[in-house]
Amino acid sequence: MGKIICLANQKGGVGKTTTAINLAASLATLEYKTLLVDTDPQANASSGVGIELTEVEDSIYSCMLEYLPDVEESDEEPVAAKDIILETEFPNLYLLPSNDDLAGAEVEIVDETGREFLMKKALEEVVDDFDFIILDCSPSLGLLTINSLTAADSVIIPVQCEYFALEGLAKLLNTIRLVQQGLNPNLEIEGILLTMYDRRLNLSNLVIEDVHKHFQHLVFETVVHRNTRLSEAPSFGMPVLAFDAKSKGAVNYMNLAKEILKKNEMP
Amino acid sequence: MGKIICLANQKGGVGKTTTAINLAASLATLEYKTLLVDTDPQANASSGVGIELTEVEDSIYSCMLEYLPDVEESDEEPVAAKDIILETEFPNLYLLPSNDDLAGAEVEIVDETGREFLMKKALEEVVDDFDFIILDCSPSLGLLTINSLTAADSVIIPVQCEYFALEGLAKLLNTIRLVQQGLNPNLEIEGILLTMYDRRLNLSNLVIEDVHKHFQHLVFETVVHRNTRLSEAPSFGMPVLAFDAKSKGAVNYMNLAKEILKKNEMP
Ligand SMILES: Nc1ncnc2c1ncn2[C@@H]1O[C@H](COP(=O)(O)OP(=O)(O)OP(=O)(O)O)[C@@H](O)[C@H]1O
Ligand SMILES: Nc1ncnc2c1ncn2[C@@H]1O[C@H](COP(=O)(O)OP(=O)(O)OP(=O)(O)O)[C@@H](O)[C@H]1O
Ligand SMILES: [Mg+2]
Ligand SMILES: [Mg+2]
Repeated sequence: MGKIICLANQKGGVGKTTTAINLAASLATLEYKTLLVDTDPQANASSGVGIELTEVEDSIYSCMLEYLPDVEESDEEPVAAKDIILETEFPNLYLLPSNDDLAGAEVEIVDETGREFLMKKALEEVVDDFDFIILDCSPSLGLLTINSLTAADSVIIPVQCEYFALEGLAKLLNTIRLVQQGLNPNLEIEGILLTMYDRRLNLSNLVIEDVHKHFQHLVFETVVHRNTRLSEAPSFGMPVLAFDAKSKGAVNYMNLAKEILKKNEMP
Repeated sequence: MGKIICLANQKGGVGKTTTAINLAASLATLEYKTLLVDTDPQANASSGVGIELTEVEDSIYSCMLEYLPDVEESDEEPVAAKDIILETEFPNLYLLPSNDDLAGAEVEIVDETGREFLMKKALEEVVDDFDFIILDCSPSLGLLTINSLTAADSVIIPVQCEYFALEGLAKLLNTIRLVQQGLNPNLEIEGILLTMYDRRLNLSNLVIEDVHKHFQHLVFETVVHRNTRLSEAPSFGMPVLAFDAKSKGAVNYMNLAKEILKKNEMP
């Protein structure tokens, strides 16, 4: 039974996609069969692992449609997740891609009963084929992110070492608590991950101090430093491990993978 | 008749809020009466100009409700924009704040007729009181951003000098084109603003080259450099001009204001 981990934060540009891609690639390198699911219509996770977006026909949304109560009436051909999972050039790393259909998803499912459980249902048929499933979310607390939080076993919260990123944390933790109380009682917080840390900046150090003060038991030991190789790698369509394995970014994300494995008592 | 300029980009963390706050403050310093409208539930623009979020009772959403066809039935007391505009500590700079109500707005107005025009109507009664109205948007192309694009005279597109930010540009320009064809034929592109430029980084230079190659007539001459004073200023609740007027960030945004004034033939 694979573990489903979701990356969520409504603040934009905090490193959700960078973490999803590079954590998934690190787990894959450690021989865990890993599925990266791109639930963001921007499709950054898909292009960041080298998938050509114009060739993607179906996304996770086509699989979710299959579980709508009145799907017989819709002329869209429902699709099983198994049938649209793509291999990447990276061993043990697979992708369930995103495409433009996702942009209209939230408005289309808003009146459906059981709308928060569609992604969970879509992933149920593949969860046993993988050791880890990593969900990348868009910068929002809308229905797609709620679907991801409902499908997940745990959530990683990337927090950029900046002031605005700190502000939104309380609201995100509140949304997670609501999901735990209603839609997904088993949802745990895997951890708060500090990203784009730059030790030369006073602000970076203040944010780290603040996060440790308020949430110390939730914060990962691993801190991801600001590292240009992390932002260059996606332009070559590859995780940083394939682009520059000796870079600080690659080392940070490999450490994060190992810290998560240790915490979950996996070899 | 004040000019309404909206900041839009569905990619997160590209500098929409930083541009909205600091452009508005620069225009205010040049003696133009300026209103900053925070349409993002994250309320970063509101806190970035020193407004205490817990004290905000009404947001732009309460004003939009006033224009719903069946507002008599709703028990929410509609509110006029004039009545909730706040002064900031910065001369000539006013704020229409955000609050949590905005988070539910898109789902609540999705079935209303004329739903895209609600913000335009709400701002019509104050547009003559200001020289400029600057709208900050959330990282999404949902109904609130569509409302902002429909209300605006022009749109500024901040593009971070990073690979993922470049990818989303075509989709955003397509959305703008759709708004111009249907909802707001007068909408112009004020310009594409390159942000967080770091001349030492190869990637930064590649992105600048690429944007100039494809969109040269749309790109502002002003480029906003990466500058820590810009990210420190919001933690003190002030625009960078008030925090450190000699910083590169303050100079960049003042230049942007002057470039926009010149383009619009204003003194
Ligand atoms: N540690 C890092 N060092 C340097 N650059 C980074 C780092 N992490 C992420 N980046 C870059 O910062 C930008 C924002 O990161 P990313 O796109 O992963 O954030 P996100 O939270 O997924 O954004 P969105 O909210 O739009 O989905 C990207 O251009 C990425 O390449
Ligand atoms: N030129 C710059 N130099 C350094 N830091 C910057 C610059 N512009 C913005 N920042 C910082 O980068 C982060 C992202 O910027 P900002 O929040 O303005 O982006 P945004 O597009 O409004 O994000 P969102 O998509 O979440 O609304 C913030 O922490 C901000 O302080
Ligand atoms: Mg992302
Ligand atoms: Mg913002």
